[in-house]
Amino acid sequence: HTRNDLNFVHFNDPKWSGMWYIHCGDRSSRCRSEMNILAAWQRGYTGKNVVVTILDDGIERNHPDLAQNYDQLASYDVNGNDHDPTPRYDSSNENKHGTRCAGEVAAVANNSHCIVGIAYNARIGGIRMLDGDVTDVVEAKSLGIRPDYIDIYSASWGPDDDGKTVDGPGPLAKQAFEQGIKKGRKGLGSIFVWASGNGGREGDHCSCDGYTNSIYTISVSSTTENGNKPWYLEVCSSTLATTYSSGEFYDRKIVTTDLRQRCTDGHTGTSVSAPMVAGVIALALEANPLITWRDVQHLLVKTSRPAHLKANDWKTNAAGHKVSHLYGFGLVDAEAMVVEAKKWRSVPSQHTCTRISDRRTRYIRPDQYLNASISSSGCAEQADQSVVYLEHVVVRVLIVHPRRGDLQINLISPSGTRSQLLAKRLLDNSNEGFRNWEFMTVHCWGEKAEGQWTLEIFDSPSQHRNPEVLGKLKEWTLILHGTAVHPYHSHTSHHSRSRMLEIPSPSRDPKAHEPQQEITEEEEEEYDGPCRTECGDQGCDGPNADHCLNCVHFSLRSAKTGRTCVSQCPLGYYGDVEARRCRRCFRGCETCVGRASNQCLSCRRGLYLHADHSSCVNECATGYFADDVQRQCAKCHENCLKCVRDSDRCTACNDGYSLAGMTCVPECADGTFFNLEEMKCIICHHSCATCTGPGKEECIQCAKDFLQQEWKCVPACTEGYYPGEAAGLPQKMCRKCEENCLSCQGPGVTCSRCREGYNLVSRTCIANATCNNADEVFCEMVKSNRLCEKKLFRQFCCRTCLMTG
Amino acid sequence: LPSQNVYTNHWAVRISGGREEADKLASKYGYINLGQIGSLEDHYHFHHSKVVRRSAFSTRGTHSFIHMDPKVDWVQQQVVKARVKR
Repeated sequence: HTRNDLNFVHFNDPKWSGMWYIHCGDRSSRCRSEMNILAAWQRGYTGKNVVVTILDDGIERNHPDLAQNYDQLASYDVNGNDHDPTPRYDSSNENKHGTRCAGEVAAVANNSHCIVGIAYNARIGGIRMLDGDVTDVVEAKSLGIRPDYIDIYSASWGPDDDGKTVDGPGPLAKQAFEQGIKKGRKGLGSIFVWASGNGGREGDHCSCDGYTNSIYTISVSSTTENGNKPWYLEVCSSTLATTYSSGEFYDRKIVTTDLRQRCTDGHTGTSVSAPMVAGVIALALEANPLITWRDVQHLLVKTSRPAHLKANDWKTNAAGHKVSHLYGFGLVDAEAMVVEAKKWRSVPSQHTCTRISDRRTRYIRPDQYLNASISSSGCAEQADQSVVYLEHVVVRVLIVHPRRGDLQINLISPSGTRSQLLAKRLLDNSNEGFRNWEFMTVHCWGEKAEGQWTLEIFDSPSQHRNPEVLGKLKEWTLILHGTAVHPYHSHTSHHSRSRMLEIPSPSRDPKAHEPQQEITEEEEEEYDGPCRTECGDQGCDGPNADHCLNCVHFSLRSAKTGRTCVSQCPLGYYGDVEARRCRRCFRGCETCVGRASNQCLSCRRGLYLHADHSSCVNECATGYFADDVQRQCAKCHENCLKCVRDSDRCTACNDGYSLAGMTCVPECADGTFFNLEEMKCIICHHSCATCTGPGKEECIQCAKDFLQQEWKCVPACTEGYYPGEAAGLPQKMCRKCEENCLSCQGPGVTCSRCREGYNLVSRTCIANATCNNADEVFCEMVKSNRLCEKKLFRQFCCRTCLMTG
Repeated sequence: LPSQNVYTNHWAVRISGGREEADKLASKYGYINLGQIGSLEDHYHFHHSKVVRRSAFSTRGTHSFIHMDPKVDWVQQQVVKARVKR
């Protein structure tokens, strides 16, 4: 339990007080703010300029909690093949899922409506792809939409969690994942967040879901308010982190946005955990937009904590990480994520080392362990494949078996960490076995790769089987992912390098030290050995570059501070050719042509070169953005007034243009809207004064003589509605008549016509069949108690009693 | 029961030579090219309106000759994948 922190931030959103997983709402009660979201906000991170999309059944883009952050460019309708991901509405509200997930990421804060998203200033889009036949093409298309624009893809779906399905991405979706991590976010890699399964009650195992089980996805599980395992949760070794979600009826639930502009605190399962982590990652990306897809996974491993989460399998692996099959590395910590992300240096490149077992068939005998080992050097002999420090470990197996659900598979790392790749699945009767299925574990993260890896298979028949048919392990492959050097310690060299650039010191040049050991004391008096090649015609009084009496090219530093000869001036200096000296650039310049502030060619870390003035600045001027890779202020697109990270990621537009997502499009006159496909203004439906699209349901304001009814503009209110004033709107609005009333004059009891099966009694509609045997005495009782005046009792015998006088 | 594939009237096709070449091949066999599949280069989404929308069998007809066209590197009729919201 953490400090009561309500006083730090308060939002006027009606459900804010119920968002127990973000803040402590009540001083007297226990609270659970271990996800430290509030603390991340207090550090100033709210997801600004980060783009998240929800792969699901659509997103209600005009929901008051989403409209402001809605990003059309992060959205697409794969099912309908157009740009509008609005869900298909039906009476069962089947397509509410995407809208619910979206709110958790980026619901607008302090707008007096519903909730506050974890990254409440992030851009949010939706990819509608679950409301139709899902195929490999549909999945691949969805995973590859605008990979340079969208930072985070959040998905809360997958193959059935029925405890008997083994399924994953097809060949195209696999390629889409690979493309995303290689090329997405301009080479930094797309971030895919996935909800681990909901099949806990069916004994399902998330290793049988190829999406959560992929190294490219961040698999997220859930815990209840009290840190218990929720009934729906699946165990598995590929889960990376956890968030709070719903549990038993007595556990508090998660609140989020709902279809038809509403809010909900219904059961959320693991589905809400993916967007929660997507929101936390958005905060981290705001803190450091240059982190790669693997950096994000390292950050989660490093910062997630067991907190108060209860599991009987928490263990500390050989790299010191606490990990569990229920919760991965534990509850996400948003504050730790932003703090670490801010100072994070990218981990070294990913290497992959693959070892295949011999092709000897091994029989899996019932109730016996089959152990198969592979000894791995971590591919030390091949520099480009060498894995010393582990990240993900994948085991590909070819197993034939008469009943797949009877199998349990474990992997034991050289350091002795045992991860359960598969638990017994009572409902899985399939005889298909595992045909090159890939299991994945994150439990060895940070451990050393070298040594003996053991695959342990146990077959425990749960029902009668033909004893003559044995399972067989035909082949298995160990795929180790990781780095050749320590992912964090290798940064020390980066740090020392940057220090070296700040204070150039010739003594750090290793070459300068090479001959030093050969120098003897008597040589100090008169040196007649060879001079360094950088020494000029006056020779030297010693073997090093700082023993030169003059220089061929440039001298660096003064005689007082130890002058030395160099062929080129180091960073922070420029070569004064006439004086043959290296002179300091202006403060902040890394390379320059002179000592003035406007003679810089490049800038030191943290500063940006303004090309027009050749000067280094802390912040780029309006119309420019800070290019962190080139370390310069680059021009925004010509239509943008302000932009971030890229010339075409606009945050404000020049006159005559307005923002559509993060693109500046020409402002369209009233009665027209900007069509992104045709890139021009197109006329709205005749019933709209302003609109967001061509349909009659896409009006923002209604045309003259039209009234707003539900989401449409109509010439006159239809049956069951009456025209009324709308606060803040120039035109009238059609409001609903009282229940069962077909026409009315206004609000309350003003009905003039009723629905079939109802009768008009005292301007209200009363059901026909009510109380047709009321006698005089009974009616007297109704009358004396004035029941007909009370709304609750209106159905109660009023009609009959009125008719009988 | 073993899971039964449900075949759709959509195809994924890999063709090198760009969009134009893909359009040509699509029309040659009666398909409509719905464009590149996400960010996968040379992969196109074809649709055939005269093939039944959902079928238990991979349908045969003149459209299936596309499998044999030398300009086509790879082609796959799309199968419905059961996906569940969590």
